[in-house]
Amino acid sequence: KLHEGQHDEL
Amino acid sequence: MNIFRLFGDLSHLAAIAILLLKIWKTRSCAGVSGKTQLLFAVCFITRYIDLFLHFVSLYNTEKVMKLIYISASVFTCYLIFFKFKATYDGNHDSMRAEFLIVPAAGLACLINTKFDAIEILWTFSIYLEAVAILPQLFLISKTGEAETITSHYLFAQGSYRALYILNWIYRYHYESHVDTIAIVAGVVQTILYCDFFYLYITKVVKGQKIVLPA
Repeated sequence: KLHEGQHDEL
Repeated sequence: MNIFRLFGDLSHLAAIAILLLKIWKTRSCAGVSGKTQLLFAVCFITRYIDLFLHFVSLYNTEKVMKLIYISASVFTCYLIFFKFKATYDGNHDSMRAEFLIVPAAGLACLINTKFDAIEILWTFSIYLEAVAILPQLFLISKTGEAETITSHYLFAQGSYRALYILNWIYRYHYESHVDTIAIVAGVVQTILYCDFFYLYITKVVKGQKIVLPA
């Protein structure tokens, strides 16, 4: 699960 | 990574390549909105600002893609506003970009996941991207037509975020991953293309040109 606010998309 | 996001990114790359080729080959940016290209460049720079802050070695494709997006969009703006400036249709590219930038910036300060600089810039970039195509659609409605190659560019550009919606559905279902701000903005962005998609599928696919009003 991504931590809050991390965006892993372009 | 899933097939929808992969094809979404490929469609986005294709759009950028089609537009660059059109301008470079025809040595003209007629029918292309310089404002939309500027807004896209702003979107990429504000979204990928981390590349400039803590530069990490280009160890994965994502970093390379981000650099390609930034450099290609800046180069496109250079072609439009400098190299082929004489062919830039400034009179028809008349939508006020400030009417898109200011609300996107304001909304990014109001609705975001975390009130810190990087996150606000990312949110601004997402909101701005949703409406960045409007000057281009506005220009086409003013000139009343779109070159076929420009229609292909718009189709690829619109398809990229439409495919991302499928990617978000996939990730919600299989990874229970949700990025609400990106999803809402992506849906708005794709809805703005609906009219064009209809014209593209009913006309361009049959070899006709898009002429407005339809």
